[in-house]
Amino acid sequence: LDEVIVETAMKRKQCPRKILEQVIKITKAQQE
Amino acid sequence: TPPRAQLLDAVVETFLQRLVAAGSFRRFASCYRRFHQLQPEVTRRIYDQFVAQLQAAIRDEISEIKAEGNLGPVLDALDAIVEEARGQTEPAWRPSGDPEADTGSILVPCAQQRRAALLRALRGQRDENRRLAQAVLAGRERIRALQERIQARRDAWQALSQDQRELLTSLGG
Amino acid sequence: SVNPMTYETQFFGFTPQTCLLRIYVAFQDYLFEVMLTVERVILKRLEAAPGGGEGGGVSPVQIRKGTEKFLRFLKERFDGLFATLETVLLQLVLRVPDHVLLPEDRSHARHPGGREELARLREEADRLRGRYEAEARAGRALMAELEEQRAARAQLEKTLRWFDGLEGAWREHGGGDPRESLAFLRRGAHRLRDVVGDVESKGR
Repeated sequence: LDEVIVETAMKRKQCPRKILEQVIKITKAQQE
Repeated sequence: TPPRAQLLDAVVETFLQRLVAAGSFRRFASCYRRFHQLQPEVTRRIYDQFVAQLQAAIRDEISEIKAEGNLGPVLDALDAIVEEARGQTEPAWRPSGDPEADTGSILVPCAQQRRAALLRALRGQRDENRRLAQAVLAGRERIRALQERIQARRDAWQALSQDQRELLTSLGG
Repeated sequence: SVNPMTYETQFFGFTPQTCLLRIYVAFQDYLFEVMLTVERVILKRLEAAPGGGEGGGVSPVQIRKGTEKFLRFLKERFDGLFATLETVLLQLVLRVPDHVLLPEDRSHARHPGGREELARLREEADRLRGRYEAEARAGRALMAELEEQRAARAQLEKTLRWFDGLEGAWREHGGGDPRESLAFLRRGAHRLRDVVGDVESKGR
């Protein structure tokens, strides 16, 4: 349980920023 | 509330004090009664050593955990984050457990920028088209004028050639 | 029901409960270790004393009993005190207060209706993109017509130059202005015809 909690919490911390970075890349590519 | 790092130290110190108070020398001596009767000073020294070692071991452990998790600066950072939220009363957002729903808010600023960029591009294209449309209309006008001039020249030449033919005809007679 | 404290874990990188479990186990181990050290020192003292352990009327078993008694008592108090320490740490130190949002989640405060707002923004962006593409097509059509106009104008100007050339050639061969020269011819012709007419009438 502890590992799952830590893993989930780390995803919640890191993934949004990574997703945002990817979406920005995609958006820029689309605009170009 | 005091800074979290200080609170952590204070809480551990209180724990230690109360633990030592609970494990008093009197209690210690009563558990080793016979030995204490035989060697009271040694018993006292052993008890003092016991307390000193236990306190040192526990304080070292806390220091080690703080160093390992970089807990000092992390707790200070949390103090700062809480301080920033001072005045807030409503419970703040928390992850819903649905990552897609939670990611929505993160992407809103990006989507707003995209919309703004598209609006700019649309306005730019519209202005360009307005300019182009005027150029096209002006161009059509110029072409119409050229066609009229050519028509006029052609009519003039045709009239001329008609006159010529009439003249020749009349001359021919 | 276990409160997994995932939000705190998101901040600290570890679950507060695990941290406290680690502290509890470490403290407990120290307590046992120090007690064993105490017992060893006492037994050594007894051996070193005149008459040795048994002679002094104190047996290792008695010492062990004393150790267990003291440890049992202390462990009981230890657990009680640690429960208080745990509560304080979980409530006041290793906790993100309910009204606090972590920096990486700040956008949720700015855009509470994230999912719906994002969907609306995406729809609007698609509409805008459609309109932009329509405008871009119109722009390309206008550019194409301008290109055609350029060609048509060049053609028409070429025709006009051709006419200019025609008139130029006419002038070059002494014809002057075509219309004037034709008028001159016509006048000449009329005069000729008059003369011819005149000659004919006199001849008759």
